[in-house]
Amino acid sequence: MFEASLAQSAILKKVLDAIKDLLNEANFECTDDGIKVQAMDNSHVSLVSLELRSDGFEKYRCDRNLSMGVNLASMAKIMRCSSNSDKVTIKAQDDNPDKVSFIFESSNQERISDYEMKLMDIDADQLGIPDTEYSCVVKMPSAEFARICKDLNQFGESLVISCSKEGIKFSTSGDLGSANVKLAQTTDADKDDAVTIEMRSPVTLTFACRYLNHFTKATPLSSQVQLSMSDEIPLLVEYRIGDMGCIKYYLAPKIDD
Amino acid sequence: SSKQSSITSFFKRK
Repeated sequence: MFEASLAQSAILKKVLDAIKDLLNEANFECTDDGIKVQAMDNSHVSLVSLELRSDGFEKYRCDRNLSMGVNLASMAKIMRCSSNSDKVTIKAQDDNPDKVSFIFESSNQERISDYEMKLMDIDADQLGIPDTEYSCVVKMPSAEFARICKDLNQFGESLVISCSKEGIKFSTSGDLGSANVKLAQTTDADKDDAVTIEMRSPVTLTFACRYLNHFTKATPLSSQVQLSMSDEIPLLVEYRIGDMGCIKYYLAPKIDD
Repeated sequence: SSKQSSITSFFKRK
């Protein structure tokens, strides 16, 4: 038997909204430790790695390891049927289930709804993500990052991110012209709108804006975003999910010919 | 111009 409850449906709704436009389907791997999802987008340019730890659930029971093939658009539709304050319970039989149930209970207990979703057989490879010591790790307000990716995408398809000890610079150019946004490291590091940079060595990388604008769909999950960069390897964009997990987006860089 | 690389050239299938 697999059964997991969250006191508030809001967090799960935001998680689905953060991945449903980038991924069509994914395997939800359920174990004692929690729920993990790892999947590439269709073009194999980006990879999403999601983790929801069991101790972050109000109730969590996973008698046997379980893999559920989920169509994310369908799950997002079901999640949108819940109110943010509803308690949500996910239930599935653990001997190779072909469906999963979602039960939403309103906070005043007057409304209980349940949705059953068919599961799919998804034979997706799992990728090994090597541990990496990044040259630059930048923490910044997630709304700021979302704003930059959205604004600069109007000027060009590619975003050049260069990071040094002075700060982080986002640049683009196209038919319209060019645009640059420079953020200096802030002094007061522990405020929510702080920009902090841990730099081992300067980096300059180029990425396709469209993927970054998919990643920023996770902005409602966290007020901060962390960008980890080293030359010639994928960018890591990380949003924490409360104190129960995180969502990591990896984006392969554009390499000069 | 710059060419988009694939994530699978950095992360190997298990």
